[in-house]
Amino acid sequence: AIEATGLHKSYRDGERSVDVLRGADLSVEPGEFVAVVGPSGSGKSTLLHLLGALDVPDAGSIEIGGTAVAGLDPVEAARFRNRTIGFVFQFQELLADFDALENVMMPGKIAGWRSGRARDRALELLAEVGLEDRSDHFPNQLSGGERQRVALCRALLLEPPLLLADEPTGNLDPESAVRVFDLMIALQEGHGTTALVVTHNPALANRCGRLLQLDGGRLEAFAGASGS
Amino acid sequence: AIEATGLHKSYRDGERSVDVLRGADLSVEPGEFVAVVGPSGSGKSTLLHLLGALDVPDAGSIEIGGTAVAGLDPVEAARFRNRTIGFVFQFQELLADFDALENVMMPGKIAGWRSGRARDRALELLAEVGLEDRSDHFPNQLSGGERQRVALCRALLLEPPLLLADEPTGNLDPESAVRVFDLMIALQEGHGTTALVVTHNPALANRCGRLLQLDGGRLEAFAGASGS
Ligand SMILES: Nc1ncnc2c1ncn2[C@@H]1O[C@H](COP(=O)(O)OP(=O)(O)OP(=O)(O)O)[C@@H](O)[C@H]1O
Ligand SMILES: Nc1ncnc2c1ncn2[C@@H]1O[C@H](COP(=O)(O)OP(=O)(O)OP(=O)(O)O)[C@@H](O)[C@H]1O
Ligand SMILES: [Mg+2]
Ligand SMILES: [Mg+2]
Repeated sequence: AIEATGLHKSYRDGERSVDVLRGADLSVEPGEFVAVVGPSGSGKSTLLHLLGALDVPDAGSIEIGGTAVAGLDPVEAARFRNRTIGFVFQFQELLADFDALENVMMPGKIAGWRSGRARDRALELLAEVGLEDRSDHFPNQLSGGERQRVALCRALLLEPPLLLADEPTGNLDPESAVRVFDLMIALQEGHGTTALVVTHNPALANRCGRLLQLDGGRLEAFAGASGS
Repeated sequence: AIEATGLHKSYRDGERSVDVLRGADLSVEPGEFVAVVGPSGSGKSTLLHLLGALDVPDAGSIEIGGTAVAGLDPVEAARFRNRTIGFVFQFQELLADFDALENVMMPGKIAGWRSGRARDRALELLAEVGLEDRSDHFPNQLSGGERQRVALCRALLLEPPLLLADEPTGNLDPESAVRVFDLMIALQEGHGTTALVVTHNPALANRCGRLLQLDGGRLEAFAGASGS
């Protein structure tokens, strides 16, 4: 489902250059559930933005479901993302002028679904994360963890083939975090969804089929609890 | 250091009313390090905003260091907060037009410090959280966990008597989270700072001298891992 080879990404600002990814490779089979861990600042969000066609690598190639994403123009990339990728951002980026239900329904509107279908599916997802009573709240009327759960529902609305989630449980208490992970795993088992989840939570990472760590700008199999 | 009695807080929006705090009491001695846990949506951020004089309860009283905070006018409240309370928000709220160093120095500027003193102290704090190389990055040039660490440094600049931190480690890997907690505990031990920290991380909560949970809109001693 994901084939990424030789990814390089630096941020340049005048003279300084922060070299984040330095030849990262990644191969994920359809239906796999992969966790990515690594220190704060190691490049996990950067990697996810490249995989989600939200940014372009300085070098290297990325194929999602056989489509080369780096070559897409902005319009094609947006349509590809809408149909193929469910993305949960580290900072949820809900639309402030729409309530929770409307935010979750949004990918359906963009994809041209009947609004009845989008609405039913959105309400079902919100109920699964315990937010049926919050559907008419605006983002600034939601707690941090509630916003995070709404963002996950939005990413799952279209039952996308690929879910990319950037720390989807960072603002959740342990029980809510488990329920969110259950929901993602259920999607994978029910629909064969491929998932790549960045998480700092070791308990959740261990529930994933595969565990990778980002170290020195490259991905490698997780080496176990780091000794010092 | 904190005496809060009978706190009530609801959010009203037309007809509906979300009753969040329902008679919460809290008494914290100077120098205590208290953790507050509770499910997502239970009212932890709401409580912290009241204690930090960023919002006003519907009923009840709050004294911080003997000062009744609910009665302060906005100017007095702002000065009180600047001098007395270090606040780390759940969503860090750094100023986008200032770099990390300037953000951390800001409370010093507001308090009238010489900029040399604010700068030295800010650099020292940034180094303690491993961000000496990021002092000239703007917030949108920082990772999620880096922004969170910068926000903590800003809250600690004036060595405030009271630290209120709303999930200060939610975006941090386990090792960075431990370092951040070490920094907060060092402040408490070195300066007698009182700290109230909302956290979802059980390992960190257990390092605090006292553990409270928010349940049904009131605070109570943590009842241990919840059975189901
Ligand atoms: N626009 C930018 N300009 C310069 N440096 C940047 C920029 N964006 C990110 N960085 C740096 O790149 C590095 C990687 O950032 P990234 O957000 O990918 O890290 P991360 O692994 O997601 O961290 P976290 O776990 O804290 O969310 C960080 O050290 C950050 O300071
Ligand atoms: N402006 C508002 N209008 C209506 N309801 C609100 C508003 N702000 C917050 N709420 C609701 O009040 C409740 C408490 O919110 P709060 O942010 O204090 O929770 P929290 O314990 O900090 O949660 P989390 O752990 O997810 O951050 C939530 O259920 C939220 O939906
Ligand atoms: Mg990140
Ligand atoms: Mg909160």
